[in-house]
Amino acid sequence: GPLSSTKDEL
Amino acid sequence: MNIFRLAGDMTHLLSILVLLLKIYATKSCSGVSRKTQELYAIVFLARYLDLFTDFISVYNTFMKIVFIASSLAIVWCIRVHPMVKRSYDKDLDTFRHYLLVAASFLLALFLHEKFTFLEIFWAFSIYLEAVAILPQLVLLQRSGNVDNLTGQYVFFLGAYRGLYILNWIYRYLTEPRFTRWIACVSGVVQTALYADFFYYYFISWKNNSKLKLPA
Repeated sequence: GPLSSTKDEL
Repeated sequence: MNIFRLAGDMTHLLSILVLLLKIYATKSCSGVSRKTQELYAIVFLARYLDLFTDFISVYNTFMKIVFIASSLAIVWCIRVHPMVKRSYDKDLDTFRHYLLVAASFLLALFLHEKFTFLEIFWAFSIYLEAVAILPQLVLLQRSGNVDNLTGQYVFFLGAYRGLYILNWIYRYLTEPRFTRWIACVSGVVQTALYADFFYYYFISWKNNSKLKLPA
């Protein structure tokens, strides 16, 4: 999948 | 989510609770750098701009709100609360922290994942967090002996990003496409800045003596 650009970390 | 990241977030939360306890219990911010607290408030505000647009999880949103609210509350305490404000030692807290803000923002303009508003502010917050502890470390060196709660605050604050490094190693090994170079490199630099503090903190713990950083 695409680079996980969503920032799932704090 | 993995155990390293959860432990990191809980350690970060603990550092904030210890600092709040110190300020509330002693009604004093002696030994605490207001500038580091201001830098952390900027870090959270710049990093969590997507608070209302990107919903990741209840945990993620809740922790973001806690970090933003607590950092602003601490800055408010040190700047406004009459009892606490009086104990702030501005002659010791002299680090030119606006230079750290400027340098981090400049670096973010050149080094980011995507040239978008959110990504540049996210990279800015990552770089700024890496150096945000500098005013506090300089203050500790100047203020001689460090009270226990302030020492524990700095210890947990440094430890949380160290745990995040373990989280990034774990994710790199378990998730095929995980790359987070900006956060990883910055996180290593951030944790390295605590190296001598960790050393003296360990010595004081081993000898059961007062924490003292050499001037």
